[in-house]
Amino acid sequence: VTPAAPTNNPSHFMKGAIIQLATGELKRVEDLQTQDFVRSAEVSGGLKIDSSMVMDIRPSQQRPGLVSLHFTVGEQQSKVTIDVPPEHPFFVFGQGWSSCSPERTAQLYGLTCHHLQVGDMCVSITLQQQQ
Amino acid sequence: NVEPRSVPVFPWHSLVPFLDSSQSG
Repeated sequence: VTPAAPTNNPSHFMKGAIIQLATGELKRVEDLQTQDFVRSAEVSGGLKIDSSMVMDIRPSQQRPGLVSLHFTVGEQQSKVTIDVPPEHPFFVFGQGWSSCSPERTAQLYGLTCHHLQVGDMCVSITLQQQQ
Repeated sequence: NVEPRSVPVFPWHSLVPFLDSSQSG
């Protein structure tokens, strides 16, 4: 299990935070769209966008207060589990920001979220395999 | 004179998880 995400509230998720895409364009975090991530990965060269499907969501056994998210990642359908705070937002293809606790996400970041569910396909990144 | 306030700008890849698909388990 990957160590928990930092529990301090990352400011790049704060509503109004300015995000720089690989194209150089600047957008607010709440205005990002799926295409922005896909395009940025294409331009960045070294990174690849993966589709990570949420397979299971349950309270973390090791870290009370966090949730364990079980993903299958990329073409190989690798199994990856991460522990995150319930308010941590994930970008779901075609849907936008989603979290296990949209109320807490709105309270802490001001970011409006959908409810993350099993079966949601999240944007994740990995290193581009050298050809 | 008002000091220009610098606005932090974050890179796009800081927003999405790095789930290295070579990981497993």
